[in-house]
Amino acid sequence: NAVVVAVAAQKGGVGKTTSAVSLAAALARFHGKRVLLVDLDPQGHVATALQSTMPATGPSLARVLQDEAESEVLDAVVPTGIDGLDATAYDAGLAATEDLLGTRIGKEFVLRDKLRVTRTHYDVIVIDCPPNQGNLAINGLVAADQVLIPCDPSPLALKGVAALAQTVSTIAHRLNPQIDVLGVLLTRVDGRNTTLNEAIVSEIEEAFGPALLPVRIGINASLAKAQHAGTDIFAFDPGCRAAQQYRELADHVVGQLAT
Amino acid sequence: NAVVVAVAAQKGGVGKTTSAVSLAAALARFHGKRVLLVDLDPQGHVATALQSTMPATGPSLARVLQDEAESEVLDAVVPTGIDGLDATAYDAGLAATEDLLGTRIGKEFVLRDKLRVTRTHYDVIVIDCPPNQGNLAINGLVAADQVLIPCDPSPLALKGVAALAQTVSTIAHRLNPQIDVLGVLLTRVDGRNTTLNEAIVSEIEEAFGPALLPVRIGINASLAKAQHAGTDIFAFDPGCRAAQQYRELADHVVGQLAT
Ligand SMILES: Nc1ncnc2c1ncn2[C@@H]1O[C@H](COP(=O)(O)OP(=O)(O)OP(=O)(O)O)[C@@H](O)[C@H]1O
Ligand SMILES: Nc1ncnc2c1ncn2[C@@H]1O[C@H](COP(=O)(O)OP(=O)(O)OP(=O)(O)O)[C@@H](O)[C@H]1O
Ligand SMILES: [Mg+2]
Ligand SMILES: [Mg+2]
Repeated sequence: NAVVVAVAAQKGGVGKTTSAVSLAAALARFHGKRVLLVDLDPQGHVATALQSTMPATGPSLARVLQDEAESEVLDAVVPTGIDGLDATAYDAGLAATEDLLGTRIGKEFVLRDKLRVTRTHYDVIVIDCPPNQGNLAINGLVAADQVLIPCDPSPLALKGVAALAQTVSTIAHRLNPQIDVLGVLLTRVDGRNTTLNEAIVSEIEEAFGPALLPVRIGINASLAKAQHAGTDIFAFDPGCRAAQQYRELADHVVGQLAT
Repeated sequence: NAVVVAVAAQKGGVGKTTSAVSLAAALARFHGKRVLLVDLDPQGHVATALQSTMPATGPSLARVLQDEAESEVLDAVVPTGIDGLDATAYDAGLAATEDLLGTRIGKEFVLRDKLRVTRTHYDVIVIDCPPNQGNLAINGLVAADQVLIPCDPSPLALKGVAALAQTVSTIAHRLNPQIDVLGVLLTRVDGRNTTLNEAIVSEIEEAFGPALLPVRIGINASLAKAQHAGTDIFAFDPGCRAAQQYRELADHVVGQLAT
């Protein structure tokens, strides 16, 4: 049965998609895991980031989620061109799902239920969440065993981490007792901007102490360039620091999941 | 009657809040306009960005929007400490409004109707939208005369601009015939990263040509530092390039609104 890792943050632009894609790719490439990347964000940026080797369209995840019958997320999966990594296809219909889920009985459990069989086909499922705490994002958290929270060293991003940690603990009490915070991943750390970084890092450490992951992702233009080329960072610039740092993140995650 | 400018982008982290706050502050400080900043994002980052001079709490915008009676956005307004600039207070209740609006008759017109009297009290109303195309963001667009679309020079942000332009033209046909795209504002432009910038800029120019604004905002750490201090860029670092660029943006907007 797969371990489900949701990559979530209410704050926009902190590196959720970049981290979800890079982590999933590293788990498949360097740890021989069978990995599924589920894109719960109507923006569909997983498919954009991997567009050079993924099919442009595929079966609809929205239809699976909106279907009251027995369909599975597996029915909306396509290969990514990376060995061991599948992903859900781009689906413009996902935008409507946010509203349509709002009136369903047990609306928070829809994704978890649609992963019941899918989980038996993979070792790890990584979920890229949209930048909010709406119905799709909540579905991602309720389906998850672990939550990875990217945060860039900025006051606005920091404010969202506490709100999300609060949401996760509410979900743990009411909907998903086994959810755990894998950690806060500091992203886009700019080596030149030390005064603000240090102020933010010490605020995160004070607020979240042990939850701050030992791995940090520095600012690196190769990540956006890889997305422009439509490939993951390991295919685009395997020797760059960001590739190294995301590989270390995958090593850390595998270590954590093993315990 | 105030001109309403919505600052919108589905992509997260492209500088919507930073641009909304900086533009509104510049219009009040340098053009003597009476300005209202409406925060439609449940994250409430307008209040975070101005927290050193704004009251921490205030009347609830969510209650105004959810109220079927005659209340106005004006009932949820507080001073910001900047002469000529008011804003809606932080309101944790706004998160629930997204779902609650979903089932209302004429759900897209709620904000427009609640601005009917409010518009007579200001020269410009600037709306900070959340990073999606949900009910709150659509309300912002339907209430708007002009839409400012921040975009950073990244492939993922570029993809969202076309989707938003499509939504704006649907809104123009069905809900708000006078809406116009003020332009695409290039933000976080990093002088060191010219290859990707040039590739993205030429893709934007090809897709949106004249809509690309003549003013661009360079990457500048002072913007996040100002937010950490809870003041606008003009109070924090008035001589920096970002302050100059946002002042030029305000000059351009005033020129456009005058025509
Ligand atoms: N470490 C980094 N260094 C430099 N750029 C980065 C880094 N991580 C992410 N980026 C860039 O920052 C932007 C935001 O990242 P990304 O889109 O992954 O964030 P997100 O949280 O998924 O955004 P959204 O809230 O819109 O879903 C992208 O253009 C991406 O290429
Ligand atoms: N020109 C710039 N240079 C450097 N940093 C910037 C610039 N503009 C914005 N930022 C920083 O980038 C981050 C994202 O900006 P901001 O929060 O304004 O974007 P947003 O689009 O409102 O995000 P969200 O989608 O979460 O609402 C913030 O930490 C902000 O301080
Ligand atoms: Mg994303
Ligand atoms: Mg914002």
